[in-house]
Amino acid sequence: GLEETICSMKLRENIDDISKADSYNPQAGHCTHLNSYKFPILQLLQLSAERGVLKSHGIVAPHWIMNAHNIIYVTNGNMRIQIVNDQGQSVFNDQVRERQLVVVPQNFAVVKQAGEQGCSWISFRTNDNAMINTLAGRTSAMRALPLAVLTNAYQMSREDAQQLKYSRDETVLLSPSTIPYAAGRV
Amino acid sequence: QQKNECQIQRINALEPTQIVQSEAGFTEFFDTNEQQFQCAGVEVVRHQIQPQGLLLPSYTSTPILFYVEQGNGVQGVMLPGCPETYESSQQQFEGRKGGRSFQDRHQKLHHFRQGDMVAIPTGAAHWIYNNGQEDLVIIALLDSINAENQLDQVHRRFFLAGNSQNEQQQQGQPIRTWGRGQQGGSQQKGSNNIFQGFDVEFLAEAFNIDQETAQMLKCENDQRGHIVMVERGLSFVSPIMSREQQGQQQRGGRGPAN
Repeated sequence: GLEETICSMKLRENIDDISKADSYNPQAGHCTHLNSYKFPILQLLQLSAERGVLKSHGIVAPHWIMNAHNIIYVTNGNMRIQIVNDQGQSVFNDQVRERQLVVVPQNFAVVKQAGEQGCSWISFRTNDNAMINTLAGRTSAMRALPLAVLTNAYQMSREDAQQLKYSRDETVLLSPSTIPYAAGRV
Repeated sequence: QQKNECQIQRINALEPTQIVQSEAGFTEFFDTNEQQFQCAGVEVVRHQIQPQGLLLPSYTSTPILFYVEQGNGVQGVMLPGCPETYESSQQQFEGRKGGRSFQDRHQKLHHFRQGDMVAIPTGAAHWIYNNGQEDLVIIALLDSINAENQLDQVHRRFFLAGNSQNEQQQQGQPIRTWGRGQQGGSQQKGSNNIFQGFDVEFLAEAFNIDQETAQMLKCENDQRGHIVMVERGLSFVSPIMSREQQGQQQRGGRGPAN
C-alpha cells in the first residue's frame, strides 16, 4: 500500500492566497496557517508554517506557542518584535527588517507590530500542529481567567480587570489601538 | 538524555532540597541534578498552599501530572480556542458601581480534592486556588524529556502575574528560583512575570488599555511571591461555588458552608 500513501501524497500547497486566510482583519492584516490537517505530509516532517501580513501599525496579539519553536523570516516591510523569556526578561526588542530572521523558542512570549509600511513574513514551526495561546483579545488566556483571579493577581480594581479582559474583541490580529495615549507606535 | 545518565550504581530515597516561599504557601523542589531524575527525565515539585491561597497563573514547557495529597481546591486551565462557558447572569453579581454591572465569563473550572490526579498539557496556562479549610498539598511531576518539551531538559515556568523575588532561605536550604534548574547555578535572581519583559506602551496598545493599567500587569512592586493570599476569598462562576453562595445567603452569614 505504500504507493497509495506516500507516493501519491500531496507535496505542494499555496499559502499566499488571501482567500485561504485563517485570520483576517481588514484593519490589521491576515495570516494563513499550514498544518498537517491541511497538508498531511507535514505530519511526517513534524513541521508547520504560517504566512502573515500586517497592515500599517497592525499588531499580532502577545502570545506564546505551546508546542513549537517559531522561526520568523520577514519577506517584506518591517516590524518591531519583543520576545520575553521565562525570567520575564526581554531577550529581543528590535525592528526586524526584510530578509532578517528571528528564532522564537517554544513558550517564549512574543508581540509584533508592523511599521509604517506594513509587514509580511513566513514562519516555520517545529510541530505539525503548532498551537498558539494569546494574552490579549477575545480568545486569550486573560479572557479565560475569572475576574477575581485578575483582580487578586494584579492587585487591580474590578473595573480595571474588566477593561483588561474586554477591551479587545479581536483575536490574533489587532488593529492599532483606539486609545490615543495607549499608542506606542514604531 | 546524555550518555551514562542511567548507569546508576546506587539509588537513594530523596527529600526536597530547595524551597521557594510565598505569601500564602511555598513550593519545594527535589534536586534535579540527582542522577535518578536525570535518568528518568523528570522533575518533582511539592506545593503547599494555605486556605485562600492562589497559585498565580503560569504555564510550563512540560506536561504536568499532579496528585492531591491533602485538601481540596479549584483549578483553571486556559486552553486556546476553548469558549468561556462559565458565565454569570446579571443578577448573580449584584455589585454595581457607576451603573456598570460586573458580569463575568471565563473558561471551565475544575474542582479537585484529596486523592485526585490532575493533568495539565504542555504550555497551557493554569492557576490553582485553595478553597478548602486546610492546607492544599500537591505533588507534581514535570516530564522534562517529554516530546512536547522542545526547550532544554529542565522545566521552565512562565508566570503571567506576580514575581518571585522574595525567596527566603529556610531551614538551611539554599535559595531556589522558578524557571531554572540547578544546572544554571545557585543564588540566581528571581523570575518575573512575562509582562515585565514588554514595554508598557506595547502592552497598552495590544490590550487597548491605558498605560496605568498596563503597568499593573508587570507587578513590579509585588512582593507576595508566586502563591498569594486572597483576603476575602475568590469568587468565580462555578456550579459548586454557586451552591455554597446560596447556602450562605440562606443562613445570612459569611461563614463557610456546613
